[in-house]
Parts: sequence; C-alpha cells; structure tokens
Amino acid sequence: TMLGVVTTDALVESDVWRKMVKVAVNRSFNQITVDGDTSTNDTVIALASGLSGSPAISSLNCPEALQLQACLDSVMQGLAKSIAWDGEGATCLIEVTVTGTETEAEAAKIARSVASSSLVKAAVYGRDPNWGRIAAAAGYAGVSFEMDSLRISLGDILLMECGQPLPFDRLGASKYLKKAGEVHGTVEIDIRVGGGLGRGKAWGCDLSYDYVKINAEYTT
Amino acid sequence: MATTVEDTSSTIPAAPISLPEGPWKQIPGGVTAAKGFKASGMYAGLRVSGKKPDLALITCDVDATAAGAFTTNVVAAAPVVYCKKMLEMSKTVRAVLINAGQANAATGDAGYQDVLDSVVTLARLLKLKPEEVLIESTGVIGQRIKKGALLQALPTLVNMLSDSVNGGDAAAVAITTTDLVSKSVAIESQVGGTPIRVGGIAKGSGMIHPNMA
Repeated sequence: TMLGVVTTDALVESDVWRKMVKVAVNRSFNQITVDGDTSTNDTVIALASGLSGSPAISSLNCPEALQLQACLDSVMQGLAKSIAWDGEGATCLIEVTVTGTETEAEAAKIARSVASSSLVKAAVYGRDPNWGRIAAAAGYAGVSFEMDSLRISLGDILLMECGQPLPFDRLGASKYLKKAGEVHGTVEIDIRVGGGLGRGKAWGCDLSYDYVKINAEYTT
Repeated sequence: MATTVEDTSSTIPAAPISLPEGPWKQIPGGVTAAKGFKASGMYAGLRVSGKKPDLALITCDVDATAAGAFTTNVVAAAPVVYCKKMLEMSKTVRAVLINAGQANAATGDAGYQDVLDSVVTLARLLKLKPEEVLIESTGVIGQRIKKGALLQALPTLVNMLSDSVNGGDAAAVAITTTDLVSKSVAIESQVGGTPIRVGGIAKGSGMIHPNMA
C-alpha cells in the first residue's frame, strides 16, 4: 500500500485543485510499481490552506496554475520515486523513460509496462543487460509502434537501434547494473519508439530473493 | 505510551529524495512546511510488533481546499470508502488521521464503524465536524484496527501537534509499514510572484502498483 498526504499554502479553487492533483498523481504515484499488486488502501490526500497570500488560482490555464502544477508534479514525483527506491527487497531504483509516442499517456503506458516486468526486474537484479526482455515488455504494453523504430539504451550504453540489436560491451553494461545495486542507486532504461512528441516515465525496482522472503513472512 | 516528537523521527532513516529540475528549491520538512499545517506521530501500540510509531495526524488551521486520489481496487478499504464519500460532500478538510498496522480492508460493516468511531472521537477533540476529518490506514488486509488503543492515544496525538520539521518527520515515520526509510519532502517556489510551499509525506514498499483515480 502507498499512502500520501501533500500540503501547500497556495490559494487555489476546489475544482481546479482536484484536476491538478489528478494530473500530478498520474505523472507520479500512478507510474510506480514494485510488485504489480494494486492495494485496497492506496490513497493520496492533497490540502491547500491558501495562507501564502498568493494570487487565487481559478483556472487551469493561467501561468500561476502552471507554476503550481509543476511544483505539485515535482513533490509527488520525489515521493513516488522514493517509494519505488524502497521497494521490498530492492537493491536499486529503475527509471524507465519512453519517448517518441503520439501522446504522454502512451509513453507512460509503455514505461510502466517495462518497469512492471518481472523478467526485466529479475534481469536487473541478476545484473544482466537483457535488452530482449525490455523490448518484449515494451511490445506487450498495448501501444502500437513500428518495430524498426525501437531504440533501447541502458544508462549511456546503446543496446538496440532501429529495431536491430547492436554489439555492445556486455561486461561494461553488467558492471553498470552491478554498481547501481552496490550504492542503491538508479538504473536508467531509455526507450524510443518513434518520432512523436509523447514522453513519459515510470519507476520500479529490481526483483530480489528478499521480496519473496519478506512477503512470505509478512502474513495475515 | 506517547513517544516524544524528537524520538520518533529517529526510528528509521529518511529516504534520499531526488526531485526533477525546476524553478524551486528543496527546503527542510514535509507536510508542515506550508503555512497553516501541523503534524504529529506517536507509538500507540497498533503495530503487531516493534515500537515504531504507528499513528499520525496532520491538521490545517483553516478550511483547506481538499482533493483525493483513491485506489480503483474494487475491494476498497473502509477508510477509502469513507474519504471518497466525504470529498463528494465537502470541498474542504481540516485534518487527516493515519494509522499503520492494520489496513481495515475487507473488514465489512464493523470496519466501517471503526472508521466512524475514530473520526467522531478525533473531531470532538479538535472541535471540528466529523466530515472535516479524513482517515487513511495501512497494514495487514482483513484485520480491523485496534480501536481501543487508537482512541486512547488520540488526546496525546493532538497535544503533540507541531508545525515544526520534527512534527512532519514524526508523521512520516508513523505511517510506514515494511518501509526501510521514511519519505518526506518540501519545496519553495513562486506563484504569481508570491513565495509558496508544497510539501508531502508518503509511505510504501510492498503491494505497490497504484491505479488511483
């Protein structure tokens, strides 16, 4: 279960605030995954006191609303990433960035599909730069794209371009994964699926033996 | 029973927070950074094991404009059902109570009554209307909250409320379950040329694939 409480002293009208929060949740908490299990209790409550004396925001399209939306996205993404970073049994955070789709929602869907893949998560734990699993998880996300547009990189190591697997420094790629695990750092997976302007991110973590151990013990 | 605010935030370390670049700066604190908010966290004896704080409260000095996002899992917990109802009826909220240890999910009518009893008792202590108080729960699914211990701890929890960084940190620790770190962050930026603050706390480590709406 994830719970969140977000507060601000900006002055914002109720309907606008509710729309802003929904957008920010979709760009943050709804883009994380640890085990693919959606809880019965997931909740985010967002409260605005209005005590800062800032100008009242009564429309989504004014500059002030865009400023507040950016702040809200940032705080929620910071918190959401820390949840994925602290996933049960995790040794590293996995950040998946997808570009080249027609819409933000399509990119977000592919990114979350890859971040949710048990095979991708297990490969990261095994320090295996398994680009095939990444491609497969992107392929079953339910978003259509041209196979020969597919480009995949792990950190700054290019694994696939124009849908063709590339020769790459396998040992170096494995070391990249190993180092991230040693410092509980971040593994970055970048995927490009076409020429569109859509881009989205998702965050997850690697799948370790400890995940099973923790959940076999955390019983009813 | 109560643990001082200073003790609670020392029970688990804070998560490293990485924020996207933007026209803001990270400032200390979390939910108490923005004007008008107070928080507290304490050990109320709700957890199955250990003495980590397990009860948190966040309040606003004024009617806060409120929004919520909730699980789309059909087996929604009693606090989720309650909060959705309240936010359909009201645009503002004054307090959020959060308990860790039992999820109060799949607990039927008795679980929903536990929510009502907790909210009514807290509202009375805060001199608010019950519908101005929301509640979040996390922990083992199928188990009701330890209502006796929770209600008994509320006066102490209210007395510990603080607008300090420690108050927010104490709440961040008290909402955790299998988390190894607490999650809290705050930023300062400008809206229309006026400084504003946005802050928050979160928890989560397992059963994580949110689809909130």
